[in-house]
Amino acid sequence: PSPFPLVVNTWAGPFTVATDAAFLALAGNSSSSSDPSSDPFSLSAATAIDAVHAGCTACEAARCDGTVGPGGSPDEACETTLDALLIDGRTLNVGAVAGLRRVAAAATVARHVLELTGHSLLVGDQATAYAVRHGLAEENLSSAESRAACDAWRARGCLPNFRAGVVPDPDDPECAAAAPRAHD
Amino acid sequence: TLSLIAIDARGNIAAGTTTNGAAHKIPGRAGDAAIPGSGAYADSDVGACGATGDGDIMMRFLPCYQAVESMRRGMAPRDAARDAVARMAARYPGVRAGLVVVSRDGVHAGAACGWEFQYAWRGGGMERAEVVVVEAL
Repeated sequence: PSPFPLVVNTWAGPFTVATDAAFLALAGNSSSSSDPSSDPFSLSAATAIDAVHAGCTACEAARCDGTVGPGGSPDEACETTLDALLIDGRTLNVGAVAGLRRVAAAATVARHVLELTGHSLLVGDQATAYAVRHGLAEENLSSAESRAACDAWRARGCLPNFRAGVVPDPDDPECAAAAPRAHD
Repeated sequence: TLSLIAIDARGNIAAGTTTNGAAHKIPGRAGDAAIPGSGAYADSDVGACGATGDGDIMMRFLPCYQAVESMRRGMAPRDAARDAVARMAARYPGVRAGLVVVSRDGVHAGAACGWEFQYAWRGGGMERAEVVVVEAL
């Protein structure tokens, strides 16, 4: 039997919501409840890029294990920012956002960059402004969990952060043991 | 971090990422998920790759670009994934990284270092996703 359509993604557990959303998009059974006529990226004839967009969007909405979408991984200032990327393997066209602030639908902004610009990567506040001009809403991306995590991190005597050559030293073994190592 | 690869019925391949990055990062920091070839890469003529891990290190190696280009030069997905991870581990032995690589004909495999990595997949007529556990090199 044909292995296609095929969806493969990092991690398991809560991340299979993305696997299923992408697969169902390709299989023509999108669970999207939006009106296709008003959806600029309608899944009525889903392609691989539609499926990737659907999978990423589902994971953002589900906040997969807290590392995707709003409400997770606060920075030193307690703010949640988002990174996302889409790449079309037919054309090698890329749309991406980095350090996206106050907009939850990062993959959708990346889709706009992919299809509605000649650029590859928009960052920070200007990526936010671009998203807002395309109708996406600004909102606070913090959650009770991210605020608590940030408060706890600030309360520690040593800050297991990403700075180097400073005091407190984030490489101090006692500091390293004080918090799990963060990663992407 | 989610990194996801899709191949449609016509063989078109796409890949993408979405993440809120590393906790307690310095404001303004961007991770590897936004960097083409690092968090994901795809070429419909060859295959695709998705990655997760220590993004500040991984973006220095573009492991997904490396893996896809290795497949273009004839490597199998498993070998391409292991080669890309080994290149990072050789310079950063403590790096945590997980890669999943898919060839254009649908063969997939993973490689990891620093942790046990998992990936999920669903294809053809499968009713649900299956999970593959990848031991660290």
